[in-house]
Amino acid sequence: PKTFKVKVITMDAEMEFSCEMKWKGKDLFDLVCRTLGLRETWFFGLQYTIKGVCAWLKMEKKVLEQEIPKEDPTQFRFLAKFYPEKVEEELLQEITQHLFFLQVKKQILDEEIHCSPEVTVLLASYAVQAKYGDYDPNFHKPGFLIQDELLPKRVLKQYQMTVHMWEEKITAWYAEHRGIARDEAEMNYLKIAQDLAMYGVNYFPIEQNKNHRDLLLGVDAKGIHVYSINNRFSPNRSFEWSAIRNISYSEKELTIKPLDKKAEVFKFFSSQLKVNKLILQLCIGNHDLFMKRRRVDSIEIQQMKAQAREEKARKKMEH
Amino acid sequence: YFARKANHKGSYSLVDALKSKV
Repeated sequence: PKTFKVKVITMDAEMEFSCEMKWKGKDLFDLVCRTLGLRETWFFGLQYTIKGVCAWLKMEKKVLEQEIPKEDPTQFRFLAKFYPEKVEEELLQEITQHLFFLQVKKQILDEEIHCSPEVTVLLASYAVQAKYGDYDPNFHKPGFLIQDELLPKRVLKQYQMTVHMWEEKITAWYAEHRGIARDEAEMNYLKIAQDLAMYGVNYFPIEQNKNHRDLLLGVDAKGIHVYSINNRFSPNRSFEWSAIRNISYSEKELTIKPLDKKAEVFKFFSSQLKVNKLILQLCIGNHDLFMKRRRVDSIEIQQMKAQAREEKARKKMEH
Repeated sequence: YFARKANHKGSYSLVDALKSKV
């Protein structure tokens, strides 16, 4: 059969695949997951950028029938599209935890997730533990962290401190983590990161009245939130998934109907129809996971949880 | 529970989605 090439970029690798012309998004996605050995596939997606807007490859539609960039090979980013409510309960496989760790770390370093200087230092110390293992002053001599990107640029600029002073600060915490294995260190990182206000939120500029893009809409694992444009930390309003009846769009307008029929219907405009489609897609996916978490685990999940427990116990013994 | 009426319109009923999964 005729094929076309795609390049898939994960948080730590690049892969090339030959796809059959008739393949749906799901065929490519499944192949990537199999190649990575990833079973917790429901958090992830294949992302691309078209005309400056982020989009996710649709699973049920043929790859070539989607509005993907015309390049050879076509590039996709394999990324977490949805986030768990509690990392420690939901992320079971080590590979899943590792991919989340790398993605969230990048978001924090790129300042897409705001984080106080104190917390960034603590997070950096867990990242160092994950990378270098236990601290050994004979081996980890001053300057050993110089090459590593560990703190957001904003934090580095905020203080009059040399790189060596930062290294000392991070190392003081790092030395405390002795005995923590790589996967544990990454999980500790995620447990702290998940409490940051901007973690796991997809933000979209919206306007309630035309010509005033004065608000932000945030979609996350718990629901939909509305923020002032200059405050991404605390929403003015929140709609939990369990309190929403219906979400719909028509062109650029989007409507959220609360379950409580007496409550006010929330209407707003996004920048383009494409964005509304993306918002609805994220709402459906997050709501689906929200329902799944509140049901009895499937046999597959039960097995994975048992396996993860065994694996953890085995590692602890080895360690 | 997800309906696309035309290419520029879409609707998702969370209530129906919940009912269908119970």
